[in-house]
Amino acid sequence: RVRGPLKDEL
Amino acid sequence: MNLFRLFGDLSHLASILILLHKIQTTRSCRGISFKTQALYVTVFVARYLDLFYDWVSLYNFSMKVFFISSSIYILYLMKVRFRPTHDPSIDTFRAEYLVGPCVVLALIFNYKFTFPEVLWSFSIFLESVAILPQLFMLQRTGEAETITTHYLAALGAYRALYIPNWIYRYFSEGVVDPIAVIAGLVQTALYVDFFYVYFTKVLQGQKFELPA
Repeated sequence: RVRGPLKDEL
Repeated sequence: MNLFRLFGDLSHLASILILLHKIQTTRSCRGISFKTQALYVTVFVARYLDLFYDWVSLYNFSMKVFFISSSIYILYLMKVRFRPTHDPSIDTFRAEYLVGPCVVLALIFNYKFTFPEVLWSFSIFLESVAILPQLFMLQRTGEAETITTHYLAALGAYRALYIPNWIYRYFSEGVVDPIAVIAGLVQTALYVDFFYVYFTKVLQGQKFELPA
């Protein structure tokens, strides 16, 4: 699992 | 992109169009919290400035441009164009009590201690509570125009739809964003009370009125 910001979300 | 997120974003888009429609047709911003709207501008500017240096997709880019520009336009409508219809005396929630703690939280909880990342975290935390001045105003006046409740319902639906989107992405892509998820759960929880009245009254054709 990758933890981190989902920068493709708005 | 999954359907939850797509419909969430469309719901967000719809909420802003409903709000613009309400202000334009009634030529009034009565019942709308200026503080909440100003907080949304802060949220969008803080989070979406990456549109100048990070390309994701045309969809992502256009949405960001729309959210920043429409939120600023709404402030203009409230502060300039329909200024006399805005009554600051009922918009009394202290917004600084929201901004301050969000700055502190962002400094503690972020994915990297860099300016853009702290700013990103800050925008996530601030978005989760930005609706409070609006809900507080609703609570204070005890009633709302039906169109205003549709605006809030669309905004709440957008947040609610992001939750199944995260669950879906966790299983299908193996990615998880704990900061966004926790802030998102808090944000959605804030709407529970509102949704209860919205479903039991407004959607049954009654006026949005809170029990005295």
